[in-house]
Amino acid sequence: GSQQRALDFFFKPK
Amino acid sequence: MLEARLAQAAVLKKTLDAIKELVTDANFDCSDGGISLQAMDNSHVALVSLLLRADGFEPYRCDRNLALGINLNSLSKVLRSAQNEDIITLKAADDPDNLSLTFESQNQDRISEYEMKLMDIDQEHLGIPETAYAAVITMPAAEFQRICRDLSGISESVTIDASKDGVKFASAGDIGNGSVTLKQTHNPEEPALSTSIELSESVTLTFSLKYLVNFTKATPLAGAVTLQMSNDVPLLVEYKMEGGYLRYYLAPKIQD
Repeated sequence: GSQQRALDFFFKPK
Repeated sequence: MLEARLAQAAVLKKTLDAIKELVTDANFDCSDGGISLQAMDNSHVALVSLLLRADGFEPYRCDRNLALGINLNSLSKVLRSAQNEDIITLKAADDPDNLSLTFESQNQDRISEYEMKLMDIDQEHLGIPETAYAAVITMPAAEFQRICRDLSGISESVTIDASKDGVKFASAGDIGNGSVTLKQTHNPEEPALSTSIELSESVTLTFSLKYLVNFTKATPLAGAVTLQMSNDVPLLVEYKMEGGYLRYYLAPKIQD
């Protein structure tokens, strides 16, 4: 199976 | 203050249709460069980034930076009152409570005026790093829409595999499996109907089709769509329109 990753993992708050 | 006049209401109507199911409330950030929006969906899986450049409006005036906090469902309701061919003027004072919208028919025999309440939205902006993507695929927007819709009948997710042989969209689910492979094509008569694949290395990523199907609501905005991918980073789906762009980012799924 596969698990959905969150965007926060890749993009950090400015 | 802000004053922005857009020749075709259709652009704003279609843009709202393309983002309102993904994002509920968002700040429209107005500056002298134009109007932009960046917002994530509730589950922090997808991000919408919209730019309507100042040169897409005539005239455009924005004296100081403004963040217009807007409920997109409310704006969509107001925009339903505008005809596609209407000229739209957006106006807001400095530190505004309301956004004023005027819709003028082409021959100016009907003028509609609406005021919409604004809201305070405390929205964090994410820094999106400049990325040189390993695969850049440009294809007809309608083709991408059809592929996402068809494969969503098979599975919740799609694996996109970009290689020198082409780009393959593959899904496997309870009822079986399916795939669509696109080869590079060149249609000099109709560039928007061509598929181009620029590749520095092969990329394979898996994504939720629910989100991709949602992104394809932007199809009426552009003839072509560009997918940009690198391994282990979010997908960028871009619809370029006259005077700006609508970009979606989608986090990939990872194998357990």
